[in-house]
Amino acid sequence: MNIFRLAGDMTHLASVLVLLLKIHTIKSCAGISLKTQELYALVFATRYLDLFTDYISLYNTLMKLIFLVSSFSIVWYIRHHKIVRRSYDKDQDTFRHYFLVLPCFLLALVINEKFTVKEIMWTFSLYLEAVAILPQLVLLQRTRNIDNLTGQYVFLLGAYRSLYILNWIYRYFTEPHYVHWITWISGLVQTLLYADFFYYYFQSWKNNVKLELPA
Amino acid sequence: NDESDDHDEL
Repeated sequence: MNIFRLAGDMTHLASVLVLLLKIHTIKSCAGISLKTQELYALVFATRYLDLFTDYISLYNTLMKLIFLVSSFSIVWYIRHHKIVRRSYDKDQDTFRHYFLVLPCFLLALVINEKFTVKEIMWTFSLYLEAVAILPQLVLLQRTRNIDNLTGQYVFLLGAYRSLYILNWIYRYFTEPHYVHWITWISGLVQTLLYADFFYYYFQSWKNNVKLELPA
Repeated sequence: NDESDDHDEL
């Protein structure tokens, strides 16, 4: 464990808690893409299959449980909670995210480190996580006005991915055997997707204006 | 090396 990875995990945890806090306190999911949340729940479900079989550390198991419970409860809130579901804008959240699932699965079948069920599901979760933010970014472009919590949520997610890239660079230089091209490339693609959001986020923060993404 | 199959990152 290195500081970049710990900071990345904490930032990722913060992003999920910010979202849960927003939904739970103001009982609203305005501006949040249910599709992205469903993709994240699928990412965790397929990545943490080894939750009960491979024990790595208490930290690892605990964090996996937190991410699983929080991602599925966010989906539950938006779909079933009688008040929150009313604020879900399904007419705007129209990204056909199922079209992302199949290509990621096929790619995982072709490009993976080992052709085993667990490894293919893990690789699938990596590719899916790389594109899971797309419905949310599309929704932000559409709704234009981004409320603070949603902006912070996407910002924290981007920060978590950026910290993970620093973690991989650190591990590459400190652990001779640590080479995971698949992880690195899909992680890089994912981080690049946030790049333009970051640009507009900092612009609005610097000029102290409301965050707006160009149509 | 068996390090590759156990993914220790979240």
